[in-house]
Amino acid sequence: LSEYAPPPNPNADHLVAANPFDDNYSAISY
Amino acid sequence: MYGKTGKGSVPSDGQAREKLALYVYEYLLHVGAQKSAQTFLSEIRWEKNITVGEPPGFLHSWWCVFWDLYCAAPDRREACEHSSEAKVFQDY
Amino acid sequence: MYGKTGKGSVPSDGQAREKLALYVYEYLLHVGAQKSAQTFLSEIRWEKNITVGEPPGFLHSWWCVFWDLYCAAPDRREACEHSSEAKVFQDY
Repeated sequence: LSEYAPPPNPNADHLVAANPFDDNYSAISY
Repeated sequence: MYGKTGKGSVPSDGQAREKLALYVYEYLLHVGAQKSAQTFLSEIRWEKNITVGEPPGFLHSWWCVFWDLYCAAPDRREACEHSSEAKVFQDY
Repeated sequence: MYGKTGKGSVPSDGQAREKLALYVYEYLLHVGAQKSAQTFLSEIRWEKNITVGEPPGFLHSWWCVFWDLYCAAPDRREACEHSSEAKVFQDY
């Protein structure tokens, strides 16, 4: 993988592709 | 600023790369490229469970706004289609 | 603004969708997900010839700028890492 690839193990077990402009974004994304 | 090739990367770049991968995965699913989406996860070695949002997904929504504004820039608007709102925003 | 689901789509939306597919393909190649990139083209039945740009590519570059600015917004900057340039830009 190149230097531009995402970190191999993201820091959350469960990732949520939520809209970052949603009001409760920070709560649901981590 | 926009041509940066990763040099002088900013503190948020690591998180930005993670978010972009997440939204690209969601985009691939929503455009019907399921096999590509699964292949992508295994190639970046993400064995995580992922919840995706409503179609068309955030990357698509964000990109349409971005592309409209990009096309409405004063030095591009003659060549690219764009909305009047984007033109007003740029001129403002 | 970012939640739009294509309603009231703007003139550039058609072109935006095609460009997004192109730059997602370029992104997949530049992160090293070659198999996913090829699978993506075949799943969306893309026939045109593609010339990709320099790494990291247009989508990655713009996304990192966007994410940096997003994180530097006054109501988010305490919680998110961001560059000082993005903070100046937001405050300006």
